[in-house]
Amino acid sequence: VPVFPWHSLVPFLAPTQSD
Amino acid sequence: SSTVVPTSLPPYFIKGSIIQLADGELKRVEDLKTEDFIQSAEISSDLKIDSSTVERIEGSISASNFAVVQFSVGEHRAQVSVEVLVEYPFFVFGQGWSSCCPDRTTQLLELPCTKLSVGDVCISLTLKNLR
Repeated sequence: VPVFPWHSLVPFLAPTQSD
Repeated sequence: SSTVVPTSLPPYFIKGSIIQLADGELKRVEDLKTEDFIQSAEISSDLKIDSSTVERIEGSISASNFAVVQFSVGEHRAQVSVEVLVEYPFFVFGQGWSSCCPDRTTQLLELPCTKLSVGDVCISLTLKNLR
C-alpha cells in the first residue's frame, strides 16, 4: 500500500511580494 | 502571479489513501483534520502553513472541466491564481475537503467534500525562512 507524505496534499502557494 | 498545481488528479485524494504526518503517524485522507496539517507544519523544518482565502472562482477558458481559483495568500495577501480540475480538493480550515464541484469529487474519489466558496480559508504551504 503506498504511503503519501502529508505535504503532497496541500497546494504550494508561494506568495509573491508586490512592492 | 500564477501557480500550476497538478492537472491530473493525484492518487492520494482517493478515499482510503494512507497519509503519513510529519510525526510518522498514518491516517486515511478522509480522516485528516486541520490540526494534522498545522502540527505537521510545526515539525517541518522547511514548510509553513499559510492561510489562503478564496477571492474568486471562475470557469477556465481553456477547458470546461477546469476552474481558476484566485487566492489571497498569507499576511501580505499576495494574489495567487491556480488552474485546477473542478474536482480537485482543497482543505478548508476547520471544515475539511472542499472543491469547485464536490459532486464530481465524491463521484470520482469517494472523498467526502463540500463546495469551495468565495471567502473560504484554505490551507496552503510556503517555505520557511525565505530571506
